[in-house]
Amino acid sequence: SLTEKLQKVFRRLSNQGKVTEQDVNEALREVRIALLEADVHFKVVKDFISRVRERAVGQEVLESLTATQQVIKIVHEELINLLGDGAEGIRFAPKPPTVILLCGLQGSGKTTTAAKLGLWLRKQGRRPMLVAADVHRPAAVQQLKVLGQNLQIPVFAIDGSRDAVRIAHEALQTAIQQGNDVVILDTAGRLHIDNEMMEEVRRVKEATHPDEILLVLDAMTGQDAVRVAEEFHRQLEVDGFILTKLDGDTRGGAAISIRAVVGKPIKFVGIGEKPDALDVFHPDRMAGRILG
Amino acid sequence: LTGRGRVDEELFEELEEVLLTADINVHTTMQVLDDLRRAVREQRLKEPSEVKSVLKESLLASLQSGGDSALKVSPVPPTVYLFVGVNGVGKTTSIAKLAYRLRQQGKSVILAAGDTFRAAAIDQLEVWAQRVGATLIKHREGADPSAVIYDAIAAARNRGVDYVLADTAGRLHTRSNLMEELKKVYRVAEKALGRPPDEVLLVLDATTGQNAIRQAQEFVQAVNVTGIVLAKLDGTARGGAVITIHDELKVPIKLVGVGEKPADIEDFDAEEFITALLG
Ligand SMILES: Nc1nc2c(ncn2[C@@H]2O[C@H](COP(=O)(O)OP(=O)(O)OP(=O)(O)O)[C@@H](O)[C@H]2O)c(=O)[nH]1
Ligand SMILES: Nc1nc2c(ncn2[C@@H]2O[C@H](COP(=O)(O)OP(=O)(O)OP(=O)(O)O)[C@@H](O)[C@H]2O)c(=O)[nH]1
Ligand SMILES: [Mg+2]
Ligand SMILES: [Mg+2]
Repeated sequence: SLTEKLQKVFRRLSNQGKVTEQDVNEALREVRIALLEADVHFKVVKDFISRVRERAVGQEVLESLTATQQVIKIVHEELINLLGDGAEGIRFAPKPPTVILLCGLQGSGKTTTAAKLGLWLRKQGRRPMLVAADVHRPAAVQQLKVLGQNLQIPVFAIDGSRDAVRIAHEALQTAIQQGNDVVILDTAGRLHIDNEMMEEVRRVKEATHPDEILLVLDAMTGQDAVRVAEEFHRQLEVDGFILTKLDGDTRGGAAISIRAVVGKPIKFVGIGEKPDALDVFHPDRMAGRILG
Repeated sequence: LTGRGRVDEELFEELEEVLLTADINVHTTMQVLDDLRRAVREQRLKEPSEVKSVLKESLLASLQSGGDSALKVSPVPPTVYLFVGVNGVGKTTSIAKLAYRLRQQGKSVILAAGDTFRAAAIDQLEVWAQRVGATLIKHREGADPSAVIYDAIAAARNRGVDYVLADTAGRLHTRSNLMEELKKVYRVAEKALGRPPDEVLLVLDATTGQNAIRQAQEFVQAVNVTGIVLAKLDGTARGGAVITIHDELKVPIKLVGVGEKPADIEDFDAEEFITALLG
C-alpha cells in the first residue's frame, strides 16, 4: 500500500528528526506512481504532486517520526478537495417533469443506470418514466422495457422508430399528460469523436431541455477519461457524472481526473448489476480507494 | 510525437507522457525507458527520430514474441470459441462480428446464448444471429449457461456445423461465485468436446486502464484464456495495458474491434497498434 511504501522511504532517515527535500521528493515519487497506477490522468497527477509538494515542503518541520502520516494526510486532504463534496443529488425542476439525460460511451452502464435511477427516485416518492431513446443497439429498447417491467416503472418507447429525438420529445409530452414528474432518457452509447452521434444527442437535448445531463462513465476507464469527459462537456454541457462498476477492484482514478478537469460533481456511483445497486458519491471513500 | 531537435531528458519526459497516457503500466513504462536510455548510450543515438524508432522496435518485439495470433481451427468440426470478460466490454458484439466474417467465408455458425442473466441478452444475440445468418441456440432466461453451451456443441455435431461461438454473461473478476460459474461453463464445454474449447477469448475494452491487467490475471487463472479481443479501439483510447498483459501473461492479442457494425473487426496487427499508440 502507499502507506507502507512511504514508511519505507522515511524509515531510512537517521534519527535527526528532520526530513530533507530529497526525502520529500522520494515520497512524492511513490505518491505519483500510486496515482498513475490508479488511472489518475497524467496531467492531473502532475498538478496534484506539485500542490502536495508545496504543502509538504512548506510545512515548518516534517518530523521524521510522523513524516509518513503527515504526507498521507496531505495527499488524502488534497484528494478530497479535488473530489468535491458528495452532497449533490438530482436538481429537480421547479415545475415538473424533471428531465434527466443519460449519455456516455458504449457499454458504460447507461441503460442499467436508468433503471436504477428510476427505482431510486420512486423510493423518494417520485413518479418516474424511463425513455428508450437508444434506437441503435440491438434489443436496447427491449432491455429497458424488461428492466422497467421488473420494477413496475413505465417505459416509453416507439417500437421500430429510428428517431431518438422524436421518441424523447413524445415521451416528454406523454409524461406531462400522465403526471410523471421525472423523465429519465436512456440514449445509445456513442464515441465523443463520432460527429453524427454527438449531433443526435445534442438534438435530443434541444428537444427536451434536460434539467440534468449526466455522463455515465465506467470506473475502470483509464487515461481516456479526461478526453471523453471534456468532449461530452464541450458539446453538451454536462451537469455531473455517474461512475459505474465500482463494485469491482478498479481504483477509480478517473473520478479524480474528470472532476479536476471538468469541475462538475460525481453524483452517483453504480455498485452492482441489480436495480438497487446505486449509491450517492462518497468522496472520502473514493479517496481511500484511489490511494489503495 | 516530438518535433524536438535533441536527445535529452526533456525528450524522455515527452516519451514518458506518450506511454503513460496510452495506459501503459507505470512499471512497464519505467522499464521501457530505462532500456531506451541504455540503448541511446550504447548506440550513441543523436536524433530524436532514431530514439523513437528504437522505442517502436522494442515495443514491437515485446508484442510479437509469444503465442500465435491466428485463431485456432479444429481439424474436426465444430471449432468452438468461448467469449468471456467483464460487463459491457463488447463480448456479444464481437461474437456477432466474428460470425459475420465466418459466414462471409462460407462457414456455418451456431451462436450459443450463454448469457442467461442480463435483461434482453438473449434478444440481443438473436437479432445478430438473424442479421449474420447464424443459428441461435438458446434456453430460457435464468437457465444454466453450461446447459446452453452443451446443447450448442451437441447441435453443431449433429448438424455438421463448422463453428460454435459461445456468449457468456459479463462478470467482474472479483465475484468468485460468477468466476466459479464460468469455470463450470468451461469444464462442460471441454467435456462436450472431448478437448478444451479451441479458443477462450477474453474481451477487453480499450478504454479500460490498469484494471485490464487485473481482469486478465483473474480470467487467465480461471479459464485458460488463449487470446484477447481488444474492443473499441476506434475511440481515442490506445489500449496500452495489453502490453503488460502480453509481457506477463503471454496471452496473444488476436482480434481488434473497431466499431459497432458487423465488418468492424480486424486481425491484430502489432505494427499498426504500436504506430497508433506512439502517435
Ligand atoms: N458489476 C456492475 N455491472 C454493471 C454496473 N452498471 C452496469 N453494469 C453492467 O454493465 C453491462 C453494460 O450495461 P448497460 O446498461 O447495457 O450499458 P450501456 O451503457 O447502456 O451500453 P450501451 O447502450 O451499449 O452503450 C451490463 O452487463 C450491466 O449489467 C455496475 O455498477 N456494476
Ligand atoms: N465503438 C465501438 N463500440 C463497440 C465495439 N464493440 C462493442 N461495442 C459496443 O459496446 C456496447 C456493449 O457491447 P456488448 O457486445 O453488449 O458488450 P458485452 O460485453 O456483451 O456486454 P454485457 O453482456 O452486458 O457484459 C454496445 O453498444 C456495442 O455496440 C467496438 O469495437 N467499437
Ligand atoms: Mg444501453
Ligand atoms: Mg453481452
